[in-house]
Amino acid sequence: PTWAPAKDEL
Amino acid sequence: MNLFRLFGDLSHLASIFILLHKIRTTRSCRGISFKTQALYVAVFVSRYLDILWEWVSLYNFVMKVFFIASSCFILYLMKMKYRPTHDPSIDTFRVEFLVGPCALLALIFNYKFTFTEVLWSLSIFLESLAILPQLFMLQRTGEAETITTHYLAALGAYRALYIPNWIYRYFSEGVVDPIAVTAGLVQTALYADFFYVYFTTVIQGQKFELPA
Repeated sequence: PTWAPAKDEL
Repeated sequence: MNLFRLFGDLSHLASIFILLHKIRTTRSCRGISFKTQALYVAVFVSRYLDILWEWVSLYNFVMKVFFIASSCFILYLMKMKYRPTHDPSIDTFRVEFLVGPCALLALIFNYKFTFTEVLWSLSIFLESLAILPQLFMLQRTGEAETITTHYLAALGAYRALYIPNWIYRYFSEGVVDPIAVTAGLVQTALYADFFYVYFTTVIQGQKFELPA
């Protein structure tokens, strides 16, 4: 998987 | 957006309204940890201040504004309006033992070593532990008003529902946020004991009481 921040989450 | 995340957010929203309802109807913030509420203000301000420079969606914007505003409002209610109903002598968790390690973790684990990214990491770590003063207080008093337990259940369900959301996103988008996931798992685990007592007492119509 791509390790990335889920900045669209709260 | 998937249903797990939507219901998680709605649960978070509900928890705030339950807490406001509790304070309003009982005209008291008895049983609520001021330290936990203050930590949530720190969490939301440090994480959601990105509304000033980042646009995700209207949903995201409105929710962020709501959580910053409502957490500040709750702090105001506790510190000003209902101040006499708050007893600091049972709200004794040492917050510095929690902020310190979180700050250290944020400096080590972040997506970029910039001020805003470290702040974002800090807010994630801090959120996972912010409930500790509240749970500590519950442990000390050994019991809680039913409405307070509903608040805690809704708050705990929010991050718990994010876990299936992350699994779903892993399969549908192939993306994993290791910092949020790790902190989210810790956060949910902290509620395990509370949830056990909640489901075996409050849901059965009994009073929430911890065994001595």
